Order: sequence, then structure tokens, then C-alpha cells
Amino acid sequence: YAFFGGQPRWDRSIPMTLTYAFSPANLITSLSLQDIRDACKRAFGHWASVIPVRFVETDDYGFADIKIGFYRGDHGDEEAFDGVLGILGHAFSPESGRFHLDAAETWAVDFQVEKSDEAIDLESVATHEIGHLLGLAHTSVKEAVMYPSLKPREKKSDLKLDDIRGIQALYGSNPNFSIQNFSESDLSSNY
Amino acid sequence: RTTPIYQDRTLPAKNYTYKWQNFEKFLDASRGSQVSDMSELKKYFHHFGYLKVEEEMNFTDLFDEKFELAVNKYQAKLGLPVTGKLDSNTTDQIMSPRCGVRDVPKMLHATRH
Repeated sequence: YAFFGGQPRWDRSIPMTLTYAFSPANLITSLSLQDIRDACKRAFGHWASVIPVRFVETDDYGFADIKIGFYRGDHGDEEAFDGVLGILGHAFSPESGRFHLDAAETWAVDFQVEKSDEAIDLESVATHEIGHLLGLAHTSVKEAVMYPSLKPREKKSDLKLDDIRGIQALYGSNPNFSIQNFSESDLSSNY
Repeated sequence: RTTPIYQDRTLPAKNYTYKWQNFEKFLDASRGSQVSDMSELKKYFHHFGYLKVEEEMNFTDLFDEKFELAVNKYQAKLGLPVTGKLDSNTTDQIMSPRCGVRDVPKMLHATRH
């Protein structure tokens, strides 16, 4: 795992709560808002299960800690999106909270429903970008969520040991999480 | 034991159009190679933090020493065999859809553990 330079993290007392909201003006219509909300809720849940941080959705976009939106091309942050595939999304290091997804992608929450060969799993990308929002940079570990690439129709939203060790180095462990149990179940499922 | 059911499928590159599919033509290029539009690949490497900013305006189509170092850095960072060449592992990885965040952050280097 890797951190951004200076190792930034959300500087609040532990356990902390971070709010998130969806930009009302920057959504996509190919998925329902409920599907988007559910996918992101699951993505936040992956991280919340391993660190003492709670994520709560709010309607108050202006005051949310994390602001989520779908954008096309140049959208004002000097990191223009590039159309279908290529760059899928990006997010900024703490405590910016900006979480942007490329509206041009064929976003999917269920590959049984979305049959496109170019479909991209929203939950997987969201889980990755939340890692950036919390302070993780890209890792060299291919299986990890924080590896920078994701192929179409690939799902990679379950945190791996590399992701967990990295995020817990920043925020500590969720008291309800046991790395030993995780390792055992991970090994068991691999077996 | 029942046969596993594979619900998802990951398709090979040729079944859909990668944004960076044109980079396939650089396959097997190595130091000393000169291939048209390699400057575009250098821009890609610059974008993700592997080539320095001050070199951006001078990108050529020559696979030079600086670019070889950038390829080495890229391969090491992404857990690929470090060959310094644009082998198939490397070009496949370059063409894959990805997060827009730089692998090597601007100004400050990431701390790896």
C-alpha cells in the first residue's frame, strides 16, 4: 500500500463520522439514483467495516464532507475526463472530499442486467476512489482494490489485506474487525 | 463437488475498444526504437507521474534513456516484471481502463510500505 505525499488523512477524533452527498446537478440517467446510492453505500461499507469511521449520506450537498458527481470532459479541476473507458474516475486526497466519476462510462450495478462489453462496475470504482478520499494512493498489489486499473465487466470491491493494512495504518482498526479472522476466511476462500 | 458457475466474465482486450488501444503498436519497442506517435505514449507516462513536467514540451518519438527509466518505474510501481521494454504485460496494462489519479503524485512522492 502507499500513501499520498505528507500522508494526509481526515483529522478528526476517532471514531469519526464523514457525510457524503450526490451532486443533484451531476448525475447519470442510465442508472436510477437508488441504484447509485446503494452501490456507493456498499462501497463506503467496505471501508467502514475495517476502520472506526462511519459514513452517512446527507441531502445537504453544500456541507457534505464528500461530494460525489458524474462529469464529462473538462469539468474544472484540471483533470478532464476522456470519454468511454480510458480514465474511469478520480478522487482527491484528504480532506478535499471531491469524488468524480466519468459520466461517459457504461456504469453497471449488475452485469446480468447491463450486458455491454464496456460495462464498468460502479461499486468497484467507488470503493477504489473512497480509498483515495481517505488517504490511500495506488498500490502495486494487483489483487488489491487500490490497484489503479479495472477491466470492463470486472468486479473488485472486496478489500484485500494490502488495502486493510494501509487504511488501518491511517485510522486504526474498527473494534469489530479482526484481521486474524479476515486472514483465515480469506485463506479459506482461496483454498 | 458441483461445477462452479462463473457469473461474471472478463473479456479480452480485442472484444471492446480501449481508449488507449492505439498504444498496442508500441509492443516490443525498447531503447533506441523510433515509432510514430510514441510522444503520445510519453504524454500518458507524464500524466501518471512517470516523466517529469519540464520534459512535456519536448516529447519525441524516440525511445530514449529517460523513457526507459520511466518504463522501469512504471513496471516496478504496477508489480510487472521490470524489463525496461514495452512487452505485452506492460502494453496490456497501459491500455487498461484505470483511475485518473497519478501513480506518482506531483511534487511529493508517495510513501510506500
